[in-house]
Amino acid sequence: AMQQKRLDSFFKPS
Amino acid sequence: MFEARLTEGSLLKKIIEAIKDLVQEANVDCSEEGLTMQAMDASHVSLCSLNMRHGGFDHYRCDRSISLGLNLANLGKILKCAGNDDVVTLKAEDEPDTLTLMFESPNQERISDFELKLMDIETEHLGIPNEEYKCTISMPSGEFQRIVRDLAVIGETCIITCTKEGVKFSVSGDLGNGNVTVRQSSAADGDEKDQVKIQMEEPVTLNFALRYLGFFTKATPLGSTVKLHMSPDVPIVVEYPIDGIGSISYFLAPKIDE
Repeated sequence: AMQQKRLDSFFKPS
Repeated sequence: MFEARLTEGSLLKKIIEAIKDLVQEANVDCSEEGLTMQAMDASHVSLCSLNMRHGGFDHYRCDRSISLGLNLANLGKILKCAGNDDVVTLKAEDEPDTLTLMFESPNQERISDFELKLMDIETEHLGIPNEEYKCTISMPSGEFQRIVRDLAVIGETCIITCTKEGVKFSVSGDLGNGNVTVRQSSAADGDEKDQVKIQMEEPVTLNFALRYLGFFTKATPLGSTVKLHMSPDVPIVVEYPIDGIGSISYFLAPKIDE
């Protein structure tokens, strides 16, 4: 099934 | 002291309308360069980034960088008190508890001021790399809004496929399925702002939640053009340039088949 990714898994906190 | 004056005050109304359904609270950072805001939605699936350059304001002064913690729904309520033709001025002290908004009618016959209480907002700031995307699509913002609205009736997820020939938006749901393809305009096709332009290094296909794309299209009144930036397996950027002042960009994480 399609899973909605979260932004945190692409961009790191600065 | 912070002071920013916008002759076209309705721009500020449109900007808040474009953000407030996605993000409830946000810090607006004011510096010499201008205003910026970065905020994620509650589920951390999407992010809204606003950039307003100081040069886009009719008057701009910021002696010390400050952060304004805003409840956007409440700011929207106050901005509703401004007339569409009003000049809007924002003011805050160096260590502000409130943001002052002043509205002036074009003929100066009516001047009002409001104070909005500021909040302490703890937010996570994400570092977004300045990346070259494999596909950049420029299209009329109204066309994009229509596609998102139409497809959302049929299903929850939109497959966006970009090739040199065009961009295909596909959806499937319980009642059936649908596709809308917009093709790259030829140079002879009318107005610049009505054109579909595709810059592509390699074709990209990605899946996105239509619900979020729908939130982003609240920015449609801000400009005639929207730009979609896509690369494989990374968030899409839906960018609305705001003439002469900056832009509002939305990032949305893809849905991935696991």
